[in-house]
Amino acid sequence: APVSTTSQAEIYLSQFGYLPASARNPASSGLQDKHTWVSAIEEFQNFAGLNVTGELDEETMKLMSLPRCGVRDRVGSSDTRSKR
Amino acid sequence: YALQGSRWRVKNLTYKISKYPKRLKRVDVDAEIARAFAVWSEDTDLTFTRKTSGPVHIEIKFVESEHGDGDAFDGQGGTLAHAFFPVFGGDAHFDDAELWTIGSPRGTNLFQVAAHEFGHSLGLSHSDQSSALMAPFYRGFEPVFKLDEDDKAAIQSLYGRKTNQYTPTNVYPPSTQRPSYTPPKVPLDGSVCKDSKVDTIFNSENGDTFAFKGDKYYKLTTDSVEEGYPKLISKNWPGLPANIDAAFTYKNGKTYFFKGTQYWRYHGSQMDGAYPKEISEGFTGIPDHLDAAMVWGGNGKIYFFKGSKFWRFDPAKKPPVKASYPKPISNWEGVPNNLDAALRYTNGYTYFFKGDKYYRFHDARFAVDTATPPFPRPTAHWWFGCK
Repeated sequence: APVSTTSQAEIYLSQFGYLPASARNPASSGLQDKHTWVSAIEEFQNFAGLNVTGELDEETMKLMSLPRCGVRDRVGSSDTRSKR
Repeated sequence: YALQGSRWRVKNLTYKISKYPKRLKRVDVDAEIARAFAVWSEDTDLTFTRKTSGPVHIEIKFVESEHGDGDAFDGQGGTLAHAFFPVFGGDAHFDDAELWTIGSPRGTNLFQVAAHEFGHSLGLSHSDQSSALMAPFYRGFEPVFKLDEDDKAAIQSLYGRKTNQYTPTNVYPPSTQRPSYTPPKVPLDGSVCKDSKVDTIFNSENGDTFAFKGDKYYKLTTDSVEEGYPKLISKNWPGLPANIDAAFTYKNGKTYFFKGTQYWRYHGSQMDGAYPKEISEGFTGIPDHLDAAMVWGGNGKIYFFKGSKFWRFDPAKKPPVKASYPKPISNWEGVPNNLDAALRYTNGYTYFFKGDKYYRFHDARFAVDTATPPFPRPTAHWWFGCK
């Protein structure tokens, strides 16, 4: 489903490692401080080769809607999914 | 490129497909998955061997929505697949809600997504190079696939450069350098060892490979010629004459045979209607007295070869042969004119046969493959198991 709202973008950014995993929980959405939110968008835009505006602009939302691989872009120690 | 931080300590890896997609033939999925793994063997000493049971390094599954790893798939579009890094087991899961396709701009190309996911299974993270295979976004069907330098640098940083000049052992025909290789039994009458020129080679619907020569045929299995061959063509394909010019099996499961001005259609061993018919009737735009024919894995279209020219036939198009055909066979870099046979083998590679030699074609480079020993290679040894 196309990413068309801020909360969907928040879930997307959390799913792929730009926001803390907790942001995937709808109950906690909107709890990001401004700085965390803007730098998450900037980091995604930078990784995806978009203009780094920090804004959730149309280009960015469109790219978030593309079919893609489900593995996080930002793989840190938090990526603890195990095989089983 | 980016590395996750783990890699396999061994380079000879095994895999199995424990759950197949619901819309594709297993034999086609096997071939595409083998091709996808072969992408990572090109520039390293990694080898990938398919097993059908027991413990393996990489397990592959086509599943939908929640499937037991806490990372549910989301239906068509969105997330297409995911894979685990070596430290987490290396498995690869594909969302079977997607329309997985082979050699087609429709749906989602299985080969491209699988090659990407196996990059994760080997320890690669996503790259921010949009041209790299390891970029996270699906770029749509690419008929001619080429691994980006970024991807090559990534995989070689984990597993080193290629030192053995042989291609991965999971590519048929088996290479004699494998210690456990036992030369297959020489065909009963041995004649094909003295004269290994074939009339045609094709795959049946269920993935068997047959070579025709005169009024006889040989059944080639994964590492040898089946015991008890050659047999008479007319025994297995009643009504089919000897000295066939060309043959292929199309995705409708039917096998088409061509000789002179006529063609026959079979479903398995049964003639599929009133045949023979005139080639001009059923394959408008295709000449008579063909040299070879095949269904090319790069796009699923049918290619006919005669003399120094080739034609592309697309049954879904009107007309099925564009006015721009025929084109010179020299477009297929390194492939000679006046072929005897052409085959897209179940390992996903394309092979051309002429006289007693054969050529393996690298679809991504669109040229005859470079390997050691180089191509052309003797057909007798590599396909019929002769000494």
